[in-house]
Amino acid sequence: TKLGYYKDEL
Amino acid sequence: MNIFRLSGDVCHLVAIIILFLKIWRSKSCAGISGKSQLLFALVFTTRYLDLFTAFISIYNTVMKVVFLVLAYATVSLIYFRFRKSYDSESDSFRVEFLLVPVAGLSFLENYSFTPLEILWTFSIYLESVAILPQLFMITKTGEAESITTHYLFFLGLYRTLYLANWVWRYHEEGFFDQIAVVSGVVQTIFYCDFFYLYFTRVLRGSGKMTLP
Repeated sequence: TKLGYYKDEL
Repeated sequence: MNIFRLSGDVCHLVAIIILFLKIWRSKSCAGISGKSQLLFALVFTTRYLDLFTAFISIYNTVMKVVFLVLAYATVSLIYFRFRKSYDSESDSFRVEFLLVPVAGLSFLENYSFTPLEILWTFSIYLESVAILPQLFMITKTGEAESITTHYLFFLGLYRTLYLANWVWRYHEEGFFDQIAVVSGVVQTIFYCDFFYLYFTRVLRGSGKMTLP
């Protein structure tokens, strides 16, 4: 599982 | 994009529009916490700085601009155009008790120690607590107009739908954003008490929501 962030979210 | 994400964004937009129109049409911001609205404007400002650095999609850009414009328009209605109706006595939550810990935490717990990342993290943490001055104000005055409660309902529903979106994306994409998810859970918890009152008092009754 990748840890990361959804930069496409608002 | 999935159905939870899209409906979450729509709820968020609906909430912001409900509040703006309520103030605009009644020419009054009575019962509305200007501090919460200032915090939300700060949330959008610090999160959407990537408008200048990255292009994601037209949808993404348009929504970010709309949120920013509506947030500042709402703030200006409260603090300038209809400031006579602003109840600063009841809006007495000390925002520094939110801003200082949130700023500190965003320096300590972030994905990378760069200005944009720290500001993004700050916005995520701040959003989870930004509604507290509004909830505090309702607790203090003991009542809220039903239109204000509809605003809070859609605002709470938005982050609740995002939780479903994150579960969906974890299963579909194997991706997990711990900062957003933990903050989103905290944010949703703050609305649970309100949701209970909303369903038991506002939807079944009529008019204002009064607290026991």
